[in-house]
Amino acid sequence: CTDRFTQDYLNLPQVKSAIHVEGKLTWTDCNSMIAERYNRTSSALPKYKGNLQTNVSALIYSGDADAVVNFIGTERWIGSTEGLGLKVKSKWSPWYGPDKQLAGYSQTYAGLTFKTVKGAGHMVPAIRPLHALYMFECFVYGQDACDSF
Amino acid sequence: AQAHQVDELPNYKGNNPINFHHYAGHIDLPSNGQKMFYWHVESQHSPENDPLVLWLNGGPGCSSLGGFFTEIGPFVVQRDLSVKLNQYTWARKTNLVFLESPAGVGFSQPVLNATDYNDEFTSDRAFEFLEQFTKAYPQFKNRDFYITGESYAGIYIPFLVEKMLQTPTTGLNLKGYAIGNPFTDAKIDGNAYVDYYYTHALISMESYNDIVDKCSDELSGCLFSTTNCSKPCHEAVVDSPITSDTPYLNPYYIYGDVCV
Repeated sequence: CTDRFTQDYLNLPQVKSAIHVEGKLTWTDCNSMIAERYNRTSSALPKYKGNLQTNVSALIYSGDADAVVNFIGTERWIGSTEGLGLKVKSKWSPWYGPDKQLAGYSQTYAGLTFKTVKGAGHMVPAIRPLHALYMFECFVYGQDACDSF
Repeated sequence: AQAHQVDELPNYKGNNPINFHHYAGHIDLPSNGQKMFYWHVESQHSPENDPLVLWLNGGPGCSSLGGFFTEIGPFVVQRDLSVKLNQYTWARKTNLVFLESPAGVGFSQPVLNATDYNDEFTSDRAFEFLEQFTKAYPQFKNRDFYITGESYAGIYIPFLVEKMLQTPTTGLNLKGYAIGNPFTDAKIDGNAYVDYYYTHALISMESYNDIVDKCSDELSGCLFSTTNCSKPCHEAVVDSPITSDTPYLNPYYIYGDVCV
């Protein structure tokens, strides 16, 4: 229930003052009115085709206990021909956290790495904070940082 | 643009003093005067050298401060509204900036005209925010930069990456992006929903076969609305536990408790 505590906290007058929010703004986690108004793009795949042609690295990760935007669909838009159809460079294999526990599975493609995070939901760091931090720092700093985490 | 050091947060409870600086406030965008709220947390390792990382929650319409307090930021709010330190914060070795985007979300203002709520406009304003941010915090000029986020940020981020690649005027050195459970393609992501339920034993083979038979490629339209959904497909979905058992299941975390 940390999302509820967060909402109560951010609406405390002394918190709003500390973070320089003026006036009578009320903070909510999500604004349903914007969600309803928003003209959503049906697919980001055309953007990937250009973005993957550069040296900018990409990590896509999936908490495997999320049904809503789940890893099955994610793997399909990365690897299948109905999606990007990226070629596999390194096949599906387990990855382990600094606690030596199985943290998920990983597959690398040309220009993109896909990892699952075992047991995590939609908000991965909320459920698997250690494995999420490790995965993130390994992505940013590389294998040496991973090894000395 | 100015940097705003966060004044002392109330109800802070911790055994150790805070060993990092953090800043929060609004940055005005020159193009239309939007006031974008951000919270910037310096790295606990080497803030003068570590990369800058932008975090975006999804929705669309959800605040990145949600990600700050429930996922990767340095503080966690407890039941009594005190805050404690998060030992797993991504600010351990990176400088973080959480942006409430688009305007109308959280403390970012104002609410826009409906026609402005689209991904081109949102990514253009996020890009403009980054230009102003590096003016307020010039130490980040030429700094390695990463974009991170989750869910509908699966759309926001590829748009923003493309914008930064085409218009390298922020002064940031874009190195990479990382997206968690990214909504990316309505058809592929939407149609995977029923496969996930079946392969995780949340619906029966009979329900699965019924949905597959009657829905074809239209499933995503039937899960989130009935606009593009045939009557047989709609009935198959509604009659299955996918929709009838939702009060007892958190689909965002199928093994988790439902918060009542």
